[in-house]
Amino acid sequence: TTRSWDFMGLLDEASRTRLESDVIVGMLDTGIWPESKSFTDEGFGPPPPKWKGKCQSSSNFTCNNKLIGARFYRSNPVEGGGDILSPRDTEGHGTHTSSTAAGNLVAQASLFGLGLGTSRGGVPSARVAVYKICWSDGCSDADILAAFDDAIADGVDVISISVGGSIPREYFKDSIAIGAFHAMKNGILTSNSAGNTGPGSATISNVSPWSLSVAASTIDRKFVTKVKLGNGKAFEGISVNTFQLEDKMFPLIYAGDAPNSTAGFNGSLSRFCFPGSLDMNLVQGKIVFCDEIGDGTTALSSGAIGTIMQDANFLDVAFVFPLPASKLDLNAGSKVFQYLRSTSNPEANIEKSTTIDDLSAPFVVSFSSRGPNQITLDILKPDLTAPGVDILASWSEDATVTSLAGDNRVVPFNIISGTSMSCPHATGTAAYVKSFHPTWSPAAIKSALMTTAFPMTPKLNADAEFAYGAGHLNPVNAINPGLVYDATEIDYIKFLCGQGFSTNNLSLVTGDQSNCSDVRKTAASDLNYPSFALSIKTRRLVSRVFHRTVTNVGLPVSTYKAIIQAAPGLKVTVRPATLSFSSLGQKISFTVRIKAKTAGKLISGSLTWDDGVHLVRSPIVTFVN
Amino acid sequence: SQASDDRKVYVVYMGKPSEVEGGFSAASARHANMLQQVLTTSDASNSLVYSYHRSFSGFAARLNDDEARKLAEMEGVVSVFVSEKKELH
Repeated sequence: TTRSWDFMGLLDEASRTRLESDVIVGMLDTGIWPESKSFTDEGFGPPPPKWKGKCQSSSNFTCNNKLIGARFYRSNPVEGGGDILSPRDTEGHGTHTSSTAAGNLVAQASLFGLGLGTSRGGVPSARVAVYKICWSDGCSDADILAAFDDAIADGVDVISISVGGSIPREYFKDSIAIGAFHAMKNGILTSNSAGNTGPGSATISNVSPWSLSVAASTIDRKFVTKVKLGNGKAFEGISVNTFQLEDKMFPLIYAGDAPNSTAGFNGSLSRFCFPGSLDMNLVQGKIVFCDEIGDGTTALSSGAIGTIMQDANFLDVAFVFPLPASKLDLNAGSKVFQYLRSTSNPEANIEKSTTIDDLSAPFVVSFSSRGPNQITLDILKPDLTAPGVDILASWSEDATVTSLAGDNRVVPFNIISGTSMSCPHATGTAAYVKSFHPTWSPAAIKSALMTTAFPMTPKLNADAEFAYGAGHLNPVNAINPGLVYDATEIDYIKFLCGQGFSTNNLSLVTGDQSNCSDVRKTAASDLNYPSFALSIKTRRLVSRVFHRTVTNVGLPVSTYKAIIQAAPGLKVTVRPATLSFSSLGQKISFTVRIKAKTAGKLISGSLTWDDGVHLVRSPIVTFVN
Repeated sequence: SQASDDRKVYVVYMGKPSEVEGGFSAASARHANMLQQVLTTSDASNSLVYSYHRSFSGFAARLNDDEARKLAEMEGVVSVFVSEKKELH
């Protein structure tokens, strides 16, 4: 990416090369475009000795010392859709996520000049192993599990999977949760996208406590596309428009005035630019004004030279279209409509996009899935947020910019949005932390990412922690968290016992004689998690004690004091309120008593351990479910 | 033929690989044996899609609902679920 890592303050450090080169990032996605400059192996030595993976190479696909592994998984027969039985990415998504997590530095990267800069991943010197699980018809559970089975055994250090289902599943009926559990057992953190079904409440589907669930937020670069009208007025829309129209005015037509009546459409349908609804004879060579955002294909296939759309939604993300396009909010849209109705020869032009600084960044984008977690209410999800809006990263040259009919633009870099894009930022950061601390457990790395996150504000996201979890990813501080909330397999087993899983099933999962009657069943609120969530059924006063243990990974001798922030209605007491450490690795337990009377939907607070050097911050959330 | 048409890919999750898991051939043979006990019309080798054995144990197979139910009741099985499609985010 050309901006997001700088936005988070992670600058290029050449001296990191040797440490990072031992880290292997496993990407479960649509494969990879191996010829991308993001994956050349100049300066890379042979793979680290721990690597046991392979490259399913063929006549036109080879790995190298950067891209050290590539496999593909396809349980159903390939039936068209442009799929090829190869790790080669024909979609673009996997190339984009891989380069975001661990791509090389590539100078002069841009999409037709947009987003120009030096592209890089979070750990440019790390190795990449790709596991192609997604095809034109989706990503099947059977293939996902096959990829996890291999990736874990191959020796990857971090797993990234920007994929999810439509609804949350019970932990051992969810392929990603199962795979991530066994990854955790083997010391591998799985970073997982939260989903794109926001902003509705309880829309997040990837919720296992042993994986990291990543929401998507904006960066300070915003793509805007100016629309000029024949009356001299201009409006700033949101899109990524790579096209440069001639510097002249083009006829403008309202889609509602151009129905394809021979196909049975009237103006009340064509105004939305539904497929097939426009009369080619009326829109040919014109700019079409639509009353709803679409993908632009209707206008393009009808012969329009551009489209202006008005929509109340998606005002915080810029999409790419296969023709000159700009999306206006309803205020600007109504002005365009008034102009259309005020003259017999309306005209317009759509300029190529430019970028502006977005001073409101970061905030969680509207489409990012929200908590609460519907499988375990008392585990806060998402865990944190990371850049996922208008991200420029590498692209497959076996795909086009939009993959839509009529789009012939083949590019080495593309700009797209999604929690798919935020997830590999967290993956890259986890790999970055792992390169400094190779022995840290997945839970410790996850804790480091969460407790060092930049706090965010409910002023920009009213659903607060349900949008951003612990806050915004902070790679620079994540390597030095001071304290970590560690957890091992047995802690998750106790948690699962508390969730009602049977001894029989759990002993199969662990492979030992784990018995829920022999271990203290852990309430979800007592899992040693780096955040605190208390769900309440009624709006009466509720009190609960959370047990936690922190491990000192900061200064050998240090004293941390508890700093509590709590909104009205929330009372938080920490005992002891001071933690004194005398050695590295020392563990100290404490309790957090939360008393809450929820007047509204959610009350936020936080616990921060402060030793004068480190701020170890955990969000506290109480909510009525 | 109709029974075959009703078949969907199911995941049969069996937890950690056992100590005697062996390599792919051993795991695959064991999973095929389990399958053969529940299959009514199909051959296990045609039904088996994947044998998971390197990092955890289990398999994916083409089954009808009845066969899946029988597998779910077998010893050593943690869960059985239809292999659904997830989406890119």
